[in-house]
Amino acid sequence: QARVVAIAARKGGVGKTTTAVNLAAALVEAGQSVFLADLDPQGHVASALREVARPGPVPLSEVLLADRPRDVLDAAIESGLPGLWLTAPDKGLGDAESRLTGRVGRETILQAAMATARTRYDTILLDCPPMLGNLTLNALLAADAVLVPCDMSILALEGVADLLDLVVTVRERLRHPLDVLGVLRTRVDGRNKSLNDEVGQALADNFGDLLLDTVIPVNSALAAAQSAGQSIFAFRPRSAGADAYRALAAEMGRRLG
Amino acid sequence: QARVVAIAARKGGVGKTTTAVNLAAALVEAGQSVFLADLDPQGHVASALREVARPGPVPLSEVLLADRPRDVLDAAIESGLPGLWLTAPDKGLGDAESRLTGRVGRETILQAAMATARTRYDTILLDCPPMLGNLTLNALLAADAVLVPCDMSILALEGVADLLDLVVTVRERLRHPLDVLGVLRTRVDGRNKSLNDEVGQALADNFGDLLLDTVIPVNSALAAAQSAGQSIFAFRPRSAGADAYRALAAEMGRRLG
Ligand SMILES: Nc1ncnc2c1ncn2[C@@H]1O[C@H](COP(=O)(O)OP(=O)(O)OP(=O)(O)O)[C@@H](O)[C@H]1O
Ligand SMILES: Nc1ncnc2c1ncn2[C@@H]1O[C@H](COP(=O)(O)OP(=O)(O)OP(=O)(O)O)[C@@H](O)[C@H]1O
Ligand SMILES: [Mg+2]
Ligand SMILES: [Mg+2]
Repeated sequence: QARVVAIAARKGGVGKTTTAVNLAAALVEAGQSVFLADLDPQGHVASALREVARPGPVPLSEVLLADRPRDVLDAAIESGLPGLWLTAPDKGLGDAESRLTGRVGRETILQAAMATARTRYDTILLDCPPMLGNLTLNALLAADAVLVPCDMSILALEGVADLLDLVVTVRERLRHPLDVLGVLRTRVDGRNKSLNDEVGQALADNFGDLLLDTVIPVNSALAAAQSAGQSIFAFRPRSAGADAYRALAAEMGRRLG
Repeated sequence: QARVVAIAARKGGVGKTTTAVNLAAALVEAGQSVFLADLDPQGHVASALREVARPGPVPLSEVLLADRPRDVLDAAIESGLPGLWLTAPDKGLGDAESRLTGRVGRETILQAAMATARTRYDTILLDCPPMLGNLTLNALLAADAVLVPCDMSILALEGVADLLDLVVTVRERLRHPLDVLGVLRTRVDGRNKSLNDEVGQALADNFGDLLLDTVIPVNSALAAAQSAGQSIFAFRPRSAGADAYRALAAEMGRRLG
């Protein structure tokens, strides 16, 4: 059975997609088979892996909006990296976000569509849009654990609390046993010492043992890899960014078993 | 009559709120009266201006969801800066995003609520969430022009095209004469020369004369000002960030008259 992790944060630009893509690639490098589903209408998973934006067999939004239960694997496409499967960019997810509102049991559609996928992969990652709406909710209900990237800003920190509140609602009201894998500090710029100390202290005070040990530094190779449409491991395997995402994959293994 | 400018981009973290807050403050410094409405459920306008998160008289979401036409000024609160009025953080905007879907004429609710405000201020700015949904649509229909921040990344650049497509739909299908004030390059890091050249070239190729002359550099004072809850002009008036946002205010004046 696969471990399923949602990568979610309401704050925009904190590194959700950068984390989803490079964590997936790190797990594949460590020998795992990985399925990375992109629940964001921006469709940046495929651009970050320069996957030809060829349409998948079925867009993910069609799986979510189907009248009868579908299989998320209908939307799976092979990436250029052996062992890593993706979903194609799907602008229709923007429409699905609002159309899901009226559906009965709208939160559990993706969960029901993942039964087969869970038997086919070692790990499934779900990249979420910067909003706590129906798409993120579907990811949380389909996941065993949630990973919350947070950059070193007071604004991003505020958003983490909102997400953790939603996790409590998912556990209590929807009775889904969702773990918090942890809060991942991202885009940490060694030069901004006073801001890092201030926000770092606030993060420790607010989230204490939820903070992951792994910290992702600001590393221009990560942004350049994205522009080149490659994972950091294909683009610059001996960079600070590559080391950090390998460490994250290892920490995830330790925490989730 | 006020000039109304929406600050919108689907891509998260490109500097929409940083631009909204500091452009507003630059206009106030230049002697204008400004109303800055926060259409993002994150509510970061008030945190960036350390406005005590006291509730407004009426939350903005209540104005948008009212059965009969309301006045956006019912939601206005004074900021700490004379001449600048805001709306309070309103998590209810998350709910409003999906509830607006079913309303007749859902796109023009904010536009109708702004009639009085347009006579009271020199400029009205509308900060948008990182999503091309009902809230951003309401901002575009209420605005005379849209300002599109874009950081130096291929991913952000892709999102600009989506927004410009939406502008065409707003003009043609909804018959609203919306201008594009321009695409604003943000978070430009002088040290990443090759990425800037690559993305800069792609921006020029794709958006040519829509690119604003003003460029916002990466400036840690902007992030630190936000953490301190101040505009850049209160926090560090002689910084690169302050200069850039003054230049933006001046360029806006030239382009919009
Ligand atoms: N550690 C890092 N070092 C340098 N640049 C980074 C790092 N992490 C992310 N970035 C850059 O920051 C920008 C935002 O990252 P990304 O798109 O992954 O965030 P996101 O949370 O997925 O955004 P969105 O909210 O739009 O989905 C991108 O341009 C990316 O290249
Ligand atoms: N020019 C800049 N220099 C340095 N930091 C910046 C700059 N512009 C924005 N930032 C920082 O980048 C982060 C993202 O900026 P901001 O929150 O304004 O973007 P946004 O587009 O409003 O995000 P969202 O999509 O979540 O609404 C913030 O932490 C902010 O402090
Ligand atoms: Mg993303
Ligand atoms: Mg914002």
